[in-house]
Amino acid sequence: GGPGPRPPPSCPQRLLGARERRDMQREILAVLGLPGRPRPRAPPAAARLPASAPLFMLDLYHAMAGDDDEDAGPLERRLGRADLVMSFVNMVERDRALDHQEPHWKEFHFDLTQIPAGEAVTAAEFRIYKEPSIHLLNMTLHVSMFEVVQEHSNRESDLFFLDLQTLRAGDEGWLVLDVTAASDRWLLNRNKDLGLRLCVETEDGHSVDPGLAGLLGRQAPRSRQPFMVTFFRASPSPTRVPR
Amino acid sequence: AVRPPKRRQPKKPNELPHPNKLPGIFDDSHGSRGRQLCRRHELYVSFQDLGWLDWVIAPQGYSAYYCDGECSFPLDSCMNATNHAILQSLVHLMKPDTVPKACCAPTKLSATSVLYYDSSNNVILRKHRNMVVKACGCH
Repeated sequence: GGPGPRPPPSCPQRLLGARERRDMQREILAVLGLPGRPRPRAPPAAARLPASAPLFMLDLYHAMAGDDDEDAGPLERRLGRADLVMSFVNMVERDRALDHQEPHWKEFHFDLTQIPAGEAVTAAEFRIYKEPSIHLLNMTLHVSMFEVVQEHSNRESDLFFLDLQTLRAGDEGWLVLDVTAASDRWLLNRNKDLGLRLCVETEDGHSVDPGLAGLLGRQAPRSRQPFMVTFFRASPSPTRVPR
Repeated sequence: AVRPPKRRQPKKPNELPHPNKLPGIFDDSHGSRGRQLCRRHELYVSFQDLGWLDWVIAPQGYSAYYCDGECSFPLDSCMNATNHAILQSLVHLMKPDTVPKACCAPTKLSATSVLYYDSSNNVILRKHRNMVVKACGCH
């Protein structure tokens, strides 16, 4: 209740027992918007190397912490509207590689059950690292991203176009593909994984294996593995009265 | 006889208290009625003390202001209790000797951002609005 005058120092301040302290911590976590105390799986020693998602999120954290500066870029503006940014690292990668006939593609499946309920997605992007391709010198490549809406055993999957980026075979760096349009379906099919399909074509329409184009998948070093980032706008949390 | 219409009290706007209407912190520390006016202190909420650094990546904690003493604008005069006030009340329960109860209605609040791992090792960045008290009603 309200903060009446503090008890006189003579009044014995009872310290909390272990269970009460745990209750208090749960209360504090609730104020921080957390259902409970996360217990991340302690990564094995080898996995302690900096990974792509935490490195990127730490940059976002510094950008969000200093979000007063006027010359905010597109990312900062996207950040300004977000209350919650989540990077998804647990994915299953499927490769339709060279030994198959064309078309070649890579698919990434993300577990959607970890997406917090009640949050509105304001933006989502898929980030994949590209190295210079030694096979397709000086070619222009078109990288397309689709959402796998429905898979069929006897025919091609139903796809929903999300984004297209054009780059040079010799380019290097993070390629960012906008997958925001896929989020409309997330809230409807939360129990289904989100499948994203990546295709690469040359100027004359030939399908290219994404690995040959220099796009790195799960086999890449940890700091260059692909991941997805989603920006959420929290629903206004109800005001709470101190107990 | 028709009673004169009752003069309705103008509805007091539910606004945050204006800092200038109060004896400032530079006045004598004992107000008019000899009470101990509350004074402003800095409170550091340490995630290290809470034992959370195994899943919180950044920051190590955050600092905010709090009032200590008998204040003129108690928290309950302001409907929307701030997250910080709730947090301070809870930390007070855990460390009653070092952290006083939240007592004052804030007039300036800012957000703090927390970067942490969830139980599936995804990395999450969450902005907590009205978490840090920058100025309060007594000062």
